[in-house]
Amino acid sequence: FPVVPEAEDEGKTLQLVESYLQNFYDLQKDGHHHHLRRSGQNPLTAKLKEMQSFFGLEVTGKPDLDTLEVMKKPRCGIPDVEK
Amino acid sequence: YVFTPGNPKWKRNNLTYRILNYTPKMRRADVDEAVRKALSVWSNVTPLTFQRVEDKEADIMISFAYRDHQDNSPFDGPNGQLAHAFQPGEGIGGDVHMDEEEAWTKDGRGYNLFIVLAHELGHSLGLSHSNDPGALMYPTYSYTDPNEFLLPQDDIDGIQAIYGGSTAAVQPTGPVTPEACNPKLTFDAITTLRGEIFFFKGRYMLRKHPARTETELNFISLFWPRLPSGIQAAYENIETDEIIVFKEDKYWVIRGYDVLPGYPKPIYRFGFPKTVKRVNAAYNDETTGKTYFFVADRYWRYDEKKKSMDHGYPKKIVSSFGNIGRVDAAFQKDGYVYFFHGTTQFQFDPRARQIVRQMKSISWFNC
Repeated sequence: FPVVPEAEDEGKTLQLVESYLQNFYDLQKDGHHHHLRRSGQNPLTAKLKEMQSFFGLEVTGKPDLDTLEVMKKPRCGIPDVEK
Repeated sequence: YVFTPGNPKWKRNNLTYRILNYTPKMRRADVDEAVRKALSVWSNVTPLTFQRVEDKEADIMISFAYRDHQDNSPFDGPNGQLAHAFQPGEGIGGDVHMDEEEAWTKDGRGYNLFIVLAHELGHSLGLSHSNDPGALMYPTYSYTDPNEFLLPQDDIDGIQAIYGGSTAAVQPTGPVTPEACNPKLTFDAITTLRGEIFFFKGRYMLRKHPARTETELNFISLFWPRLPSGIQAAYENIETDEIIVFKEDKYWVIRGYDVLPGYPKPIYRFGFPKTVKRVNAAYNDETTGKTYFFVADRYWRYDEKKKSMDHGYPKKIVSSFGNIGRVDAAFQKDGYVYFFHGTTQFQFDPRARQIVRQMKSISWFNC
């Protein structure tokens, strides 16, 4: 304490990314907190890539600015992939 | 387009719908009209018919709902998730739920009820989300003037693959989303804007920033909701930091994200004769500050400081610019003028007064 602003942002970003992928890309809510920075193929990264591919974004597996911009757009509540 | 997994579809073409409740944010008549228009988007291109019923179960039950409304998919308050719908089937199948906490409207403010309803009804009929950015079944909201709305070809192909074509003698077609590297791509208008280049096509604009390799595709309405689609000519006045866009006999002046109040105005304010009904292309010469307007096979030259057409115009395009034919779109960059005619692009050197290169129309998109 105090929280490092960047760390706080990352917390918010992670929350946005997780809830978006749970709502629309069938990311399982398994109680484990995903880490944005862990290298390798954690479920969140795989789902993030799936979402980036669907929207024609650059597939980075990272919540870059373009990806977050799309996640913040108002949208239909139906998932984009089979749930 | 994508079918809903399991390919659910209605076994009958004559479906019923019922409006269970209304949002206090719109007049009831406007909600009824939005529902009717949204249903006609799909009935116009298929054999499907929709009959309104009251006081009994309908195939498609339409309602406004608040947060947790007992369907295991609670709404999330303003913005975010706007609505959802259920695939064809008994009971809740086909039903459409709109998030009551959204700012529903019948125009470009808030969220246009017609547009969102039309999208959700696609789900009610068996379509899933499409990854075509121009499709109605694309997951994110984007506004289109309901009076100009045409069901895109991607959605027509999808729904007709489920229910077959329309009973009309002529099959309806819809707009196709432009692809930057499609060699057949032509443009309605092109302008520079603060160092970027905007290529207008139908209701879309392709945006090219010199420092980015990829090209961005957006709806014109994303930046300028008050502008129509089908812009016919555009140019940037660097002195005033404005772009001026033309359609038919009207023009708009834009500064940044704002269409200036009091527009559109008649093009005759520039000094065109009444015989001119539309402008095909325009560019502003960054050296002389003169603006060149191209109409059919002639062109005019306008003095932005004097705010009047120069004498001695119109002149034949061929007499000053060579064999470039009719001009669809034009812009100037780094001293050269680029003329677009169909899929051909001519690079013209105004100092040497000659065409110095000929390219494909899509040469700016790093294909």
